[in-house]
Formats: sequence, structure tokens, C-alpha cells
Amino acid sequence: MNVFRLIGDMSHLAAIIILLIKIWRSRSCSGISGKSQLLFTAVFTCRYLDLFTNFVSIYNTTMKIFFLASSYATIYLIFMKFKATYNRNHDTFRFELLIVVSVILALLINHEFSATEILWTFSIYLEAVAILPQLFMITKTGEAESITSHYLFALGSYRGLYILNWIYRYYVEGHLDWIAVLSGIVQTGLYCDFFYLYITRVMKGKNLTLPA
Amino acid sequence: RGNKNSHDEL
Repeated sequence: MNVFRLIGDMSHLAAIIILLIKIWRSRSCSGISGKSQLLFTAVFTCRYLDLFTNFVSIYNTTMKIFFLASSYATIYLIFMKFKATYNRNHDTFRFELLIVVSVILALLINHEFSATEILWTFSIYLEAVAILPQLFMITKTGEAESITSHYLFALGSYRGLYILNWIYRYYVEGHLDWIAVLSGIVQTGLYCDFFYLYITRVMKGKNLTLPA
Repeated sequence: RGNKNSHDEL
């Protein structure tokens, strides 16, 4: 554990909590992509199966359980409790494609051809692109509520901070997992446009509207 | 190096 990873994890945690608060307080999941949330739930489920086989630390176990539980809770709120507020007609990204490509890549490029390792690799590839339906939805509607943009900023920052963590671990611990590193770079890269808009607009108190 | 079975990150 180093400071980059800790802040990254806290940023990830904050993102999830911000999203739950937004939906719960407004009694609405308007502007949120249910497809991205389904993908994140698949990511956590495939990656954290090792909860039962591999103990790392109390911290690690607690976080995994929280991420799993909160992602299922989010899915429940979007598709059941507040489903009347879900903007289904704006959430039209073909997310099946992301799953198919991630499965194929995980089967081809992995550290070891075993079930758990391929599921882990699949979760890493899928996480890298899981935000695309959400970003697509914002592009389509041309705007996002400020709380939704805070959510996205925290969620995007988390993997960016992990990159710093991987640089640190490479030099200090000699640890390098290039599957995670390359995927993390792709994942953070997808947020670049959004980060720019967030810093130039939302941080100055304006709404996140896309330039025409 | 790969690090199978030592995925200690979240």
C-alpha cells in the first residue's frame, strides 16, 4: 500500500458513494447509464471471486465486499426501485460489443490460462471501457448534472492515481503487471475529454454542457 | 513479470 493507491481507492469509494447519494436523494437515476453500471457490476463480480480463495488483508476484503454490495445496490435502484426515471432511450451504446471484445482479449492475452486468471483479466479489460456507455449518453444529451460530473471525476481519477501507484511499485517493489498498467492507461485516457471539460467548466461553477 | 494469484489491488 502506498499513498497513490490509498488516494486512488478513496477516490473510487467516493465515486460510488456520490452516485448512490445522487440517486437516493433525488429519487432518480436520470442521466446515469444503467449499462455502464451493469458493466461495473460484472467487473467487480469477476474480479472479486478471489474473495473466497485469496486473503490479502482486512482492508482488501472490506473494500471488495463494499464495492460488490454497492454495485448490486446501484443496479437495483436503477432497474427496479427508480426504473421509471431511467433514461433508457438515451442509454443506447452497444455494450455487448465491449463484453465480447474483452472476453476474446482475455482468452488471448493473459498471465495464465486458468479460469480465475482469465476472469481477472476479463475484468481488467472490461473495466477499461465500462464507462463508454455513460460517456456516450452524456455526448448524446449534451449535458450532465454537476453531481454526475463529480461522480465521473472521482471515478476517472481513481485509475489515474493507480498509474502513479504502478510507477511507484515498479521502482520500489520491482512489481509490474503490464496487463493492468496498459488497461489502466487506456481507461484513464478515455476520461481526457471529460477531465478537460470538468476543469474548465464544472470547477468554475458552470454546468457541464458540451460545446456545440 | 506476471503475478498470477497475487492480485492484491482492487
